[in-house]
Amino acid sequence: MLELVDVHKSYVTGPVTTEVLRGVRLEAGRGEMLSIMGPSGSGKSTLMNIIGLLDRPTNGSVFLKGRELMKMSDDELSALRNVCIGFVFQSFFLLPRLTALENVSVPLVYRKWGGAAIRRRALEMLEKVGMGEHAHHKPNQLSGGQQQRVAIARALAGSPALLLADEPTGALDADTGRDIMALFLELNASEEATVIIITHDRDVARRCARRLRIQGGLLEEFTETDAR
Amino acid sequence: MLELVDVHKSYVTGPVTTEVLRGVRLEAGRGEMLSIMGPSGSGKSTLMNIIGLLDRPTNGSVFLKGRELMKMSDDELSALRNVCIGFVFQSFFLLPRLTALENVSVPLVYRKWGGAAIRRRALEMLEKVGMGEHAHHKPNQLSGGQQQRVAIARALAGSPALLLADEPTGALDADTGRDIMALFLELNASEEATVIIITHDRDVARRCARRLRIQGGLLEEFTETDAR
Ligand SMILES: Nc1ncnc2c1ncn2[C@@H]1O[C@H](COP(=O)(O)OP(=O)(O)OP(=O)(O)O)[C@@H](O)[C@H]1O
Ligand SMILES: Nc1ncnc2c1ncn2[C@@H]1O[C@H](COP(=O)(O)OP(=O)(O)OP(=O)(O)O)[C@@H](O)[C@H]1O
Ligand SMILES: [Mg+2]
Ligand SMILES: [Mg+2]
Repeated sequence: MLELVDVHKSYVTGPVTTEVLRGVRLEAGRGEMLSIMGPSGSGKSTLMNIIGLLDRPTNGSVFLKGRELMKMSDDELSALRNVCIGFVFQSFFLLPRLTALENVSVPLVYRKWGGAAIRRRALEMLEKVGMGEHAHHKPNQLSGGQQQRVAIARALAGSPALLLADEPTGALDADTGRDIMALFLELNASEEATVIIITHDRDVARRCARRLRIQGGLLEEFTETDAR
Repeated sequence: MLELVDVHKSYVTGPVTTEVLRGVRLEAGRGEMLSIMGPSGSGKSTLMNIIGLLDRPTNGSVFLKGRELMKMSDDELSALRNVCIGFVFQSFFLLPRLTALENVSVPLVYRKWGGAAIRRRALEMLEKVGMGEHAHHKPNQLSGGQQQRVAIARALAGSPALLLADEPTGALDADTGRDIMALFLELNASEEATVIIITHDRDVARRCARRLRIQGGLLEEFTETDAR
Protein backbone atom coordinates (compact mmCIF):
# COMPACT_ATOMS: atom_id res chain seq x y z
CA MET A 1 0.00 0.00 0.00
CA LEU A 2 2.57 2.56 1.22
CA GLU A 3 6.33 2.56 1.13
CA LEU A 4 8.90 5.22 2.04
CA VAL A 5 12.50 4.65 0.97
CA ASP A 6 15.27 6.78 2.50
CA VAL A 7 13.15 9.94 2.75
CA HIS A 8 14.88 13.17 3.67
CA LYS A 9 13.25 16.57 4.27
CA SER A 10 15.00 19.83 4.97
CA TYR A 11 13.64 23.33 5.46
CA VAL A 12 15.58 26.40 4.47
CA THR A 13 14.99 29.49 6.62
CA GLY A 14 17.17 32.36 5.47
CA PRO A 15 20.76 31.12 5.66
CA VAL A 16 19.91 28.10 7.80
CA THR A 17 19.06 24.62 6.49
CA THR A 18 17.37 22.36 9.00
CA GLU A 19 17.28 18.65 8.19
CA VAL A 20 14.13 17.30 9.79
CA LEU A 21 13.84 13.82 8.19
CA ARG A 22 17.11 11.97 7.80
CA GLY A 23 16.43 8.78 5.88
CA VAL A 24 12.98 7.57 6.94
CA ARG A 25 11.96 4.06 5.94
CA LEU A 26 8.44 2.71 6.26
CA GLU A 27 6.20 0.02 4.85
CA ALA A 28 2.51 -0.17 5.65
CA GLY A 29 0.10 -2.67 4.09
CA ARG A 30 -3.66 -2.74 3.71
CA GLY A 31 -5.50 -3.09 6.98
CA GLU A 32 -2.57 -2.05 9.09
CA MET A 33 -2.95 0.40 11.95
CA LEU A 34 0.10 2.34 13.08
CA SER A 35 0.75 5.06 15.63
CA ILE A 36 3.63 7.50 15.47
CA MET A 37 4.84 9.36 18.56
CA GLY A 38 7.72 11.71 19.10
CA PRO A 39 8.73 14.96 20.75
CA SER A 40 7.27 18.29 19.67
CA GLY A 41 9.15 19.51 16.59
CA SER A 42 10.56 16.09 15.71
CA GLY A 43 9.03 15.91 12.23
CA LYS A 44 5.73 14.01 12.63
CA SER A 45 3.53 16.46 10.71
CA THR A 46 6.30 16.90 8.15
CA LEU A 47 6.27 13.13 7.63
CA MET A 48 2.50 13.04 7.41
CA ASN A 49 2.45 15.74 4.75
CA ILE A 50 4.86 13.66 2.65
CA ILE A 51 2.95 10.39 3.11
CA GLY A 52 -0.22 12.28 2.20
CA LEU A 53 1.32 13.62 -1.02
CA LEU A 54 0.89 17.21 0.23
CA ASP A 55 4.58 17.90 0.10
CA ARG A 56 7.58 16.43 -1.61
CA PRO A 57 10.63 15.08 0.20
CA THR A 58 14.00 16.73 -0.39
CA ASN A 59 15.34 13.24 -1.25
CA GLY A 60 14.04 9.70 -1.27
CA SER A 61 11.02 7.90 -2.68
CA VAL A 62 7.40 7.50 -1.65
CA PHE A 63 5.26 4.82 -3.22
CA LEU A 64 1.48 4.73 -2.82
CA LYS A 65 -0.33 1.73 -4.31
CA GLY A 66 2.87 0.97 -6.19
CA ARG A 67 3.10 4.36 -7.84
CA GLU A 68 6.06 6.60 -7.13
CA LEU A 69 5.31 10.09 -5.91
CA MET A 70 8.28 11.84 -7.53
CA LYS A 71 7.17 10.67 -10.97
CA MET A 72 3.71 12.22 -10.69
CA SER A 73 2.56 15.60 -11.83
CA ASP A 74 0.79 17.84 -9.38
CA ASP A 75 -2.53 16.99 -11.02
CA GLU A 76 -1.90 13.26 -10.70
CA LEU A 77 -0.92 13.72 -7.04
CA SER A 78 -4.05 15.71 -6.39
CA ALA A 79 -6.28 13.13 -8.06
CA LEU A 80 -4.71 10.21 -6.16
CA ARG A 81 -4.94 12.08 -2.91
CA ASN A 82 -8.58 13.02 -3.38
CA VAL A 83 -9.61 9.44 -4.09
CA CYS A 84 -7.49 7.48 -1.64
CA ILE A 85 -6.56 9.54 1.37
CA GLY A 86 -8.50 10.99 4.26
CA PHE A 87 -6.78 13.62 6.45
CA VAL A 88 -7.36 14.76 9.96
CA PHE A 89 -5.02 17.75 10.18
CA GLN A 90 -3.49 18.95 13.42
CA SER A 91 -5.05 22.38 12.88
CA PHE A 92 -8.28 20.94 11.44
CA PHE A 93 -8.32 23.25 8.37
CA LEU A 94 -12.10 23.52 8.18
CA LEU A 95 -13.34 25.98 5.58
CA PRO A 96 -14.60 28.90 7.69
CA ARG A 97 -17.40 29.98 5.37
CA LEU A 98 -18.96 26.51 5.14
CA THR A 99 -21.22 24.85 7.66
CA ALA A 100 -20.19 21.57 9.32
CA LEU A 101 -22.34 19.67 6.82
CA GLU A 102 -20.78 21.46 3.86
CA ASN A 103 -17.27 20.88 5.20
CA VAL A 104 -17.88 17.15 5.49
CA SER A 105 -19.32 17.16 1.96
CA VAL A 106 -16.14 18.52 0.35
CA PRO A 107 -14.32 15.17 -0.23
CA LEU A 108 -17.52 13.71 -1.67
CA VAL A 109 -17.85 16.58 -4.11
CA TYR A 110 -14.26 15.86 -5.19
CA ARG A 111 -15.25 12.20 -5.65
CA LYS A 112 -18.13 13.37 -7.83
CA TRP A 113 -20.92 11.91 -5.76
CA GLY A 114 -24.49 13.09 -6.41
CA GLY A 115 -26.08 15.75 -4.22
CA ALA A 116 -28.56 13.57 -2.31
CA ALA A 117 -25.92 10.89 -1.65
CA ILE A 118 -23.49 13.58 -0.47
CA ARG A 119 -25.98 15.03 1.94
CA ARG A 120 -26.97 11.65 3.34
CA ARG A 121 -23.41 10.46 3.87
CA ALA A 122 -22.21 13.78 5.34
CA LEU A 123 -25.02 13.80 7.87
CA GLU A 124 -24.40 10.12 8.71
CA MET A 125 -20.74 10.88 9.44
CA LEU A 126 -21.58 13.92 11.56
CA GLU A 127 -23.93 11.79 13.61
CA LYS A 128 -21.25 9.13 14.06
CA VAL A 129 -18.98 11.73 15.66
CA GLY A 130 -21.80 13.13 17.81
CA MET A 131 -22.17 16.29 15.81
CA GLY A 132 -25.50 15.73 14.03
CA GLU A 133 -27.28 18.55 15.84
CA HIS A 134 -24.58 21.04 14.89
CA ALA A 135 -24.72 20.26 11.13
CA HIS A 136 -25.66 23.84 10.24
CA HIS A 137 -23.10 25.54 12.48
CA LYS A 138 -20.09 27.22 10.99
CA PRO A 139 -16.67 26.58 12.49
CA ASN A 140 -16.70 29.80 14.53
CA GLN A 141 -19.87 28.59 16.21
CA LEU A 142 -18.25 25.37 17.37
CA SER A 143 -15.95 24.49 20.25
CA GLY A 144 -12.38 23.26 19.64
CA GLY A 145 -13.29 19.62 20.12
CA GLN A 146 -16.42 20.02 18.00
CA GLN A 147 -14.36 21.42 15.14
CA GLN A 148 -11.97 18.50 15.52
CA ARG A 149 -14.83 16.05 15.23
CA VAL A 150 -16.14 17.76 12.08
CA ALA A 151 -12.63 17.38 10.63
CA ILE A 152 -12.72 13.68 11.55
CA ALA A 153 -16.13 13.22 9.91
CA ARG A 154 -14.76 14.85 6.79
CA ALA A 155 -11.75 12.52 6.75
CA LEU A 156 -13.92 9.41 7.07
CA ALA A 157 -16.71 10.44 4.69
CA GLY A 158 -15.21 8.92 1.55
CA SER A 159 -14.06 5.67 3.28
CA PRO A 160 -10.46 6.38 2.34
CA ALA A 161 -7.99 3.57 1.66
CA LEU A 162 -5.43 5.48 3.73
CA LEU A 163 -6.40 7.53 6.76
CA LEU A 164 -3.82 9.97 8.11
CA ALA A 165 -4.76 11.46 11.45
CA ASP A 166 -2.48 14.05 13.05
CA GLU A 167 -3.26 14.30 16.77
CA PRO A 168 -6.96 13.48 16.20
CA THR A 169 -7.92 13.43 19.86
CA GLY A 170 -5.84 16.33 21.17
CA ALA A 171 -8.83 18.59 21.70
CA LEU A 172 -11.17 15.88 23.03
CA ASP A 173 -12.10 14.65 26.48
CA ALA A 174 -11.25 11.00 27.19
CA ASP A 175 -14.72 9.60 26.51
CA THR A 176 -15.07 11.40 23.19
CA GLY A 177 -11.52 10.36 22.26
CA ARG A 178 -12.43 6.71 22.83
CA ASP A 179 -15.50 7.10 20.61
CA ILE A 180 -13.29 8.47 17.85
CA MET A 181 -10.79 5.63 18.14
CA ALA A 182 -13.66 3.19 17.83
CA LEU A 183 -14.57 4.84 14.49
CA PHE A 184 -11.00 4.49 13.26
CA LEU A 185 -10.89 0.85 14.29
CA GLU A 186 -14.20 0.29 12.48
CA LEU A 187 -12.82 1.81 9.23
CA ASN A 188 -9.72 -0.31 9.62
CA ALA A 189 -11.62 -3.52 10.22
CA SER A 190 -14.53 -3.19 7.79
CA GLU A 191 -12.80 -1.44 4.86
CA GLU A 192 -9.23 -2.72 5.45
CA ALA A 193 -8.10 0.87 5.42
CA THR A 194 -4.52 1.62 6.36
CA VAL A 195 -4.66 3.94 9.35
CA ILE A 196 -1.72 6.02 10.57
CA ILE A 197 -2.27 8.06 13.72
CA ILE A 198 0.13 10.67 15.04
CA THR A 199 -0.49 11.09 18.71
CA HIS A 200 0.92 12.26 22.02
CA ASP A 201 -1.61 10.09 23.85
CA ARG A 202 -0.30 6.73 25.01
CA ASP A 203 -3.78 5.26 25.29
CA VAL A 204 -4.38 6.00 21.63
CA ALA A 205 -0.96 4.63 20.61
CA ARG A 206 -1.53 1.38 22.52
CA ARG A 207 -4.60 0.61 20.51
CA CYS A 208 -2.58 0.43 17.30
CA ALA A 209 -0.99 -2.87 16.35
CA ARG A 210 2.27 -1.21 15.33
CA ARG A 211 3.84 1.61 17.27
CA LEU A 212 6.54 3.79 15.85
CA ARG A 213 8.55 6.67 17.11
CA ILE A 214 10.31 9.49 15.33
CA GLN A 215 13.54 10.59 16.86
CA GLY A 216 16.59 12.29 15.45
CA GLY A 217 14.95 12.43 12.03
CA LEU A 218 14.47 8.67 11.82
CA LEU A 219 11.48 6.41 12.28
CA GLU A 220 11.76 3.30 14.41
CA GLU A 221 9.36 0.67 15.70
CA PHE A 222 9.07 0.32 19.40
CA THR A 223 7.42 -2.01 21.83
CA GLU A 224 5.85 -1.29 25.15
CA THR A 225 8.95 -2.37 27.02
CA ASP A 226 10.84 0.39 25.25
CA ALA A 227 8.47 3.09 26.50
CA ARG A 228 9.77 5.50 29.11
CA MET B 1 -9.27 38.51 42.88
CA LEU B 2 -12.01 36.97 40.68
CA GLU B 3 -15.69 36.37 41.34
CA LEU B 4 -18.50 35.12 39.10
CA VAL B 5 -22.06 35.47 40.37
CA ASP B 6 -24.85 33.55 38.60
CA VAL B 7 -23.36 33.84 35.13
CA HIS B 8 -25.47 32.76 32.19
CA LYS B 9 -24.40 32.63 28.53
CA SER B 10 -26.57 31.78 25.57
CA TYR B 11 -25.82 31.69 21.86
CA VAL B 12 -28.44 32.44 19.25
CA THR B 13 -28.05 30.55 15.97
CA GLY B 14 -30.88 31.41 13.59
CA PRO B 15 -34.09 30.52 15.41
CA VAL B 16 -32.36 28.44 18.08
CA THR B 17 -31.13 29.74 21.43
CA THR B 18 -28.64 27.48 23.19
CA GLU B 19 -28.01 28.13 26.85
CA VAL B 20 -24.43 27.08 27.52
CA LEU B 21 -23.80 28.55 31.01
CA ARG B 22 -26.70 28.26 33.43
CA GLY B 23 -25.77 30.12 36.61
CA VAL B 24 -22.03 29.65 37.12
CA ARG B 25 -20.57 30.65 40.46
CA LEU B 26 -16.86 30.93 41.14
CA GLU B 27 -14.44 32.62 43.53
CA ALA B 28 -10.69 32.52 43.02
CA GLY B 29 -8.18 34.39 45.16
CA ARG B 30 -4.59 35.46 44.60
CA GLY B 31 -2.17 32.60 44.40
CA GLU B 32 -4.81 29.99 43.68
CA MET B 33 -4.42 27.37 40.98
CA LEU B 34 -7.53 25.79 39.52
CA SER B 35 -8.20 23.29 36.76
CA ILE B 36 -11.46 23.03 34.87
CA MET B 37 -12.43 19.84 33.00
CA GLY B 38 -15.56 18.92 31.15
CA PRO B 39 -16.83 17.23 28.01
CA SER B 40 -16.22 18.72 24.59
CA GLY B 41 -18.81 21.43 23.96
CA SER B 42 -19.70 21.88 27.63
CA GLY B 43 -18.82 25.59 27.83
CA LYS B 44 -15.20 25.72 29.07
CA SER B 45 -13.86 28.14 26.44
CA THR B 46 -17.08 30.14 26.69
CA LEU B 47 -16.44 30.49 30.44
CA MET B 48 -12.81 31.39 29.89
CA ASN B 49 -13.73 34.14 27.44
CA ILE B 50 -16.04 35.66 30.05
CA ILE B 51 -13.52 35.40 32.89
CA GLY B 52 -10.95 36.98 30.58
CA LEU B 53 -13.26 39.89 29.76
CA LEU B 54 -13.27 38.93 26.06
CA ASP B 55 -16.99 38.40 26.02
CA ARG B 56 -19.93 39.47 28.15
CA PRO B 57 -22.32 37.07 29.87
CA THR B 58 -25.98 37.09 28.87
CA ASN B 59 -26.80 37.54 32.59
CA GLY B 60 -24.89 37.62 35.84
CA SER B 61 -21.87 39.48 37.20
CA VAL B 62 -18.12 39.13 36.89
CA PHE B 63 -15.82 40.95 39.29
CA LEU B 64 -12.09 41.25 38.69
CA LYS B 65 -10.05 42.92 41.41
CA GLY B 66 -13.33 44.16 42.87
CA ARG B 67 -14.48 45.87 39.69
CA GLU B 68 -17.63 44.70 37.97
CA LEU B 69 -17.30 43.82 34.31
CA MET B 70 -20.79 44.91 33.23
CA LYS B 71 -20.11 48.44 34.46
CA MET B 72 -17.03 48.89 32.33
CA SER B 73 -16.72 50.38 28.89
CA ASP B 74 -14.98 48.40 26.20
CA ASP B 75 -11.90 50.60 26.59
CA GLU B 76 -11.77 49.99 30.33
CA LEU B 77 -12.17 46.23 29.76
CA SER B 78 -9.38 46.28 27.23
CA ALA B 79 -7.04 48.21 29.50
CA LEU B 80 -7.67 45.92 32.49
CA ARG B 81 -7.23 42.85 30.34
CA ASN B 82 -3.96 44.04 28.85
CA VAL B 83 -2.44 44.75 32.24
CA CYS B 84 -3.71 41.87 34.32
CA ILE B 85 -4.46 38.83 32.22
CA GLY B 86 -2.35 36.44 30.22
CA PHE B 87 -4.10 34.10 27.78
CA VAL B 88 -3.14 30.81 26.25
CA PHE B 89 -5.91 30.29 23.71
CA GLN B 90 -7.06 26.88 22.55
CA SER B 91 -6.24 27.87 18.95
CA PHE B 92 -3.12 29.82 19.93
CA PHE B 93 -4.04 32.94 17.87
CA LEU B 94 -0.48 33.84 16.98
CA LEU B 95 -0.19 36.75 14.55
CA PRO B 96 0.83 35.04 11.30
CA ARG B 97 2.95 37.88 9.93
CA LEU B 98 5.05 38.24 13.07
CA THR B 99 8.00 36.11 14.14
CA ALA B 100 7.90 34.15 17.39
CA LEU B 101 9.89 36.92 19.09
CA GLU B 102 7.54 39.63 17.82
CA ASN B 103 4.48 37.61 18.91
CA VAL B 104 5.81 37.29 22.44
CA SER B 105 6.60 41.02 22.45
CA VAL B 106 2.99 42.08 21.80
CA PRO B 107 1.73 42.14 25.43
CA LEU B 108 4.83 44.09 26.44
CA VAL B 109 4.22 46.67 23.75
CA TYR B 110 0.68 47.06 25.17
CA ARG B 111 2.22 47.51 28.61
CA LYS B 112 4.42 50.25 27.13
CA TRP B 113 7.75 48.67 27.94
CA GLY B 114 10.88 50.03 26.19
CA GLY B 115 12.33 48.29 23.12
CA ALA B 116 15.46 46.79 24.70
CA ALA B 117 13.51 45.51 27.73
CA ILE B 118 10.88 44.01 25.43
CA ARG B 119 13.43 42.17 23.40
CA ARG B 120 15.27 40.84 26.45
CA ARG B 121 12.13 39.61 28.18
CA ALA B 122 10.61 38.09 25.01
CA LEU B 123 13.78 36.12 24.31
CA GLU B 124 14.00 35.01 27.96
CA MET B 125 10.44 33.66 27.80
CA LEU B 126 11.05 31.87 24.50
CA GLU B 127 14.09 30.21 26.01
CA LYS B 128 12.07 29.14 29.05
CA VAL B 129 9.66 27.26 26.78
CA GLY B 130 12.51 25.74 24.75
CA MET B 131 11.94 27.92 21.71
CA GLY B 132 14.96 30.25 21.82
CA GLU B 133 16.45 28.94 18.60
CA HIS B 134 13.19 29.46 16.72
CA ALA B 135 12.82 33.14 17.74
CA HIS B 136 12.91 34.36 14.13
CA HIS B 137 10.53 31.74 12.74
CA LYS B 138 7.04 32.73 11.72
CA PRO B 139 4.09 30.60 12.85
CA ASN B 140 3.90 28.76 9.51
CA GLN B 141 7.48 27.62 10.02
CA LEU B 142 6.73 26.06 13.37
CA SER B 143 5.18 22.78 14.42
CA GLY B 144 1.84 22.64 16.30
CA GLY B 145 3.47 22.17 19.67
CA GLN B 146 6.07 24.86 18.90
CA GLN B 147 3.30 27.34 18.12
CA GLN B 148 1.60 26.39 21.37
CA ARG B 149 4.79 27.10 23.29
CA VAL B 150 5.18 30.52 21.63
CA ALA B 151 1.60 31.26 22.73
CA ILE B 152 2.54 30.21 26.27
CA ALA B 153 5.63 32.43 26.26
CA ARG B 154 3.45 35.32 25.15
CA ALA B 155 0.95 34.68 27.96
CA LEU B 156 3.69 34.63 30.61
CA ALA B 157 5.78 37.53 29.30
CA GLY B 158 4.05 40.28 31.31
CA SER B 159 3.84 38.20 34.54
CA PRO B 160 0.06 38.47 34.55
CA ALA B 161 -1.93 38.57 37.81
CA LEU B 162 -4.39 36.14 36.21
CA LEU B 163 -3.29 33.43 33.79
CA LEU B 164 -6.01 31.74 31.74
CA ALA B 165 -4.78 28.70 29.84
CA ASP B 166 -7.19 26.84 27.56
CA GLU B 167 -5.83 23.35 26.90
CA PRO B 168 -2.21 24.55 27.11
CA THR B 169 -0.62 21.14 26.71
CA GLY B 170 -2.95 19.59 24.11
CA ALA B 171 -0.37 19.73 21.33
CA LEU B 172 2.63 18.73 23.47
CA ASP B 173 4.37 15.47 24.26
CA ALA B 174 4.33 14.44 27.92
CA ASP B 175 7.83 15.69 28.74
CA THR B 176 7.26 19.11 27.19
CA GLY B 177 3.87 19.30 28.90
CA ARG B 178 5.53 18.75 32.26
CA ASP B 179 8.02 21.53 31.54
CA ILE B 180 5.14 23.90 30.79
CA MET B 181 3.30 22.98 33.98
CA ALA B 182 6.48 23.74 35.90
CA LEU B 183 6.47 27.26 34.41
CA PHE B 184 2.84 27.79 35.45
CA LEU B 185 3.61 26.58 38.97
CA GLU B 186 6.58 28.96 39.09
CA LEU B 187 4.40 31.96 38.09
CA ASN B 188 1.85 30.89 40.68
CA ALA B 189 4.39 30.51 43.46
CA SER B 190 6.72 33.45 42.81
CA GLU B 191 4.22 36.09 41.65
CA GLU B 192 1.10 34.81 43.47
CA ALA B 193 -0.66 34.76 40.16
CA THR B 194 -4.10 33.21 39.97
CA VAL B 195 -3.87 30.42 37.42
CA ILE B 196 -6.89 28.76 35.78
CA ILE B 197 -6.18 25.86 33.44
CA ILE B 198 -8.74 24.26 31.18
CA THR B 199 -7.57 20.79 30.37
CA HIS B 200 -8.58 17.33 29.22
CA ASP B 201 -5.40 15.89 30.76
CA ARG B 202 -5.85 14.36 34.20
CA ASP B 203 -2.15 14.66 35.01
CA VAL B 204 -2.37 18.40 34.47
CA ALA B 205 -5.58 18.69 36.50
CA ARG B 206 -4.08 16.78 39.44
CA ARG B 207 -1.34 19.31 39.81
CA CYS B 208 -3.85 22.04 40.59
CA ALA B 209 -4.93 22.55 44.17
CA ARG B 210 -8.59 23.00 43.19
CA ARG B 211 -10.25 20.92 40.54
CA LEU B 212 -13.53 21.93 38.99
CA ARG B 213 -15.77 20.45 36.42
CA ILE B 214 -18.31 22.02 34.07
CA GLN B 215 -21.36 19.93 33.42
CA GLY B 216 -24.87 20.84 32.43
CA GLY B 217 -23.92 24.48 32.27
CA LEU B 218 -22.81 24.63 35.89
CA LEU B 219 -19.41 24.63 37.55
CA GLU B 220 -18.75 22.32 40.48
CA GLU B 221 -15.72 21.41 42.55
CA PHE B 222 -14.75 17.80 42.56
CA THR B 223 -12.28 15.64 44.37
CA GLU B 224 -10.33 12.68 43.16
CA THR B 225 -12.79 10.25 44.64
CA ASP B 226 -15.45 11.76 42.38
CA ALA B 227 -13.39 11.09 39.26
CA ARG B 228 -14.55 8.24 37.03
N1 LIG C 1 -20.32 31.67 18.51
C1 LIG C 1 -21.11 30.66 18.81
N2 LIG C 1 -22.33 30.55 18.29
C2 LIG C 1 -23.13 29.51 18.59
N3 LIG C 1 -22.80 28.51 19.40
C3 LIG C 1 -21.58 28.54 19.95
C4 LIG C 1 -20.68 29.60 19.71
N4 LIG C 1 -19.54 29.36 20.41
C5 LIG C 1 -19.72 28.22 21.05
N5 LIG C 1 -20.95 27.71 20.78
C6 LIG C 1 -21.53 26.49 21.33
O1 LIG C 1 -21.45 26.58 22.74
C7 LIG C 1 -21.08 25.31 23.30
C8 LIG C 1 -19.87 25.49 24.19
O2 LIG C 1 -18.72 25.86 23.41
P1 LIG C 1 -17.29 25.96 24.12
O3 LIG C 1 -16.31 26.37 23.06
O4 LIG C 1 -17.36 26.80 25.34
O5 LIG C 1 -17.04 24.43 24.57
P2 LIG C 1 -15.75 23.74 25.24
O6 LIG C 1 -16.18 23.19 26.55
O7 LIG C 1 -14.60 24.68 25.24
O8 LIG C 1 -15.44 22.52 24.29
P3 LIG C 1 -14.04 21.85 23.79
O9 LIG C 1 -13.57 20.99 24.89
O10 LIG C 1 -14.47 21.08 22.60
O11 LIG C 1 -13.11 22.96 23.46
C9 LIG C 1 -20.86 24.36 22.14
O12 LIG C 1 -21.96 23.50 22.02
C10 LIG C 1 -20.75 25.26 20.93
O13 LIG C 1 -21.29 24.65 19.79
N1 LIG D 1 7.73 25.60 6.72
C1 LIG D 1 8.74 25.39 7.55
N2 LIG D 1 9.84 26.13 7.49
C2 LIG D 1 10.86 25.95 8.36
N3 LIG D 1 10.88 25.03 9.32
C3 LIG D 1 9.78 24.26 9.44
C4 LIG D 1 8.68 24.37 8.58
N4 LIG D 1 7.74 23.48 8.97
C5 LIG D 1 8.24 22.83 10.02
N5 LIG D 1 9.47 23.28 10.31
C6 LIG D 1 10.36 22.80 11.35
O1 LIG D 1 10.51 21.41 11.19
C7 LIG D 1 10.49 20.74 12.46
C8 LIG D 1 9.43 19.66 12.43
O2 LIG D 1 8.12 20.22 12.33
P1 LIG D 1 6.85 19.28 12.43
O3 LIG D 1 5.63 20.15 12.28
O4 LIG D 1 6.97 18.13 11.49
O5 LIG D 1 6.96 18.71 13.93
P2 LIG D 1 5.97 17.78 14.78
O6 LIG D 1 6.72 16.54 15.13
O7 LIG D 1 4.68 17.61 14.06
O8 LIG D 1 5.74 18.60 16.12
P3 LIG D 1 4.43 18.80 17.06
O9 LIG D 1 4.32 17.58 17.92
O10 LIG D 1 4.77 20.02 17.84
O11 LIG D 1 3.25 19.01 16.18
C9 LIG D 1 10.26 21.80 13.53
O12 LIG D 1 11.45 22.08 14.21
C10 LIG D 1 9.77 23.00 12.76
O13 LIG D 1 10.22 24.19 13.36
MG1 LIG E 1 2.73 18.18 14.43
MG1 LIG F 1 -12.75 24.70 24.31
